[in-house]
Amino acid sequence: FSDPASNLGLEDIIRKALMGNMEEKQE
Amino acid sequence: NRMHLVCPMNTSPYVDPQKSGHSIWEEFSMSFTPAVREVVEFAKRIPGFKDLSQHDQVSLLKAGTFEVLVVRFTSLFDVKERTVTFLSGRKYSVDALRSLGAGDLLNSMFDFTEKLRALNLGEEEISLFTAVVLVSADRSGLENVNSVEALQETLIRALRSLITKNHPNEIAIFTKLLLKLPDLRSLNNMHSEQLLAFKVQP
Repeated sequence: FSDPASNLGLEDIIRKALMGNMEEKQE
Repeated sequence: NRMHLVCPMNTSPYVDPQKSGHSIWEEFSMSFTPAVREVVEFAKRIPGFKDLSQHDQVSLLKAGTFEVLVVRFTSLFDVKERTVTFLSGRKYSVDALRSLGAGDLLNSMFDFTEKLRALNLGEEEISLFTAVVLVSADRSGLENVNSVEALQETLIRALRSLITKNHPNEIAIFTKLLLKLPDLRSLNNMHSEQLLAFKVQP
């Protein structure tokens, strides 16, 4: 548990929230 | 065996001792997730943020979300009454939270809130400052530091211009505001330590 952001599952929440934006960028 | 959650991103600092560590953790996660989503939505609206690589967008948000939330939620900290409002809307005194295990981080949050409020910034200024907090080229793990740095400089210039326009006789406000950035880093580090301690024995 060396990464507090990973501890919180923060990256997963952020990636999901960004997803719409990311899909748009990949097009 | 920790029985209290002193972070205001919970509905209450009191934890049902019958609940498992996993369900406490799940509830905590459910509580702060909407706030994190709001930070992501805010980031998407920063001009130029969406042009950064996906990797760097995630890295900046991972590193800076707590700091953004600190700035956004200063309203939860009543400096005069020395209370903290939790998500349920209920207020808890500093003394009560201290007796539940809150330590230096709580005092530092009040200090930060007091100093930021003293600058009397408007909504637009706080919003632009928050963008500067998020787009920091010295966060670890960035793959294109130059792009982040260029955006950061643009945002800092815009912030300086806005502060100069709104407070023509108080240019020191801009300097004071930039000096809040290391304060936020310090709060972030203290918060990370608390999180690590919590997760080890959920």
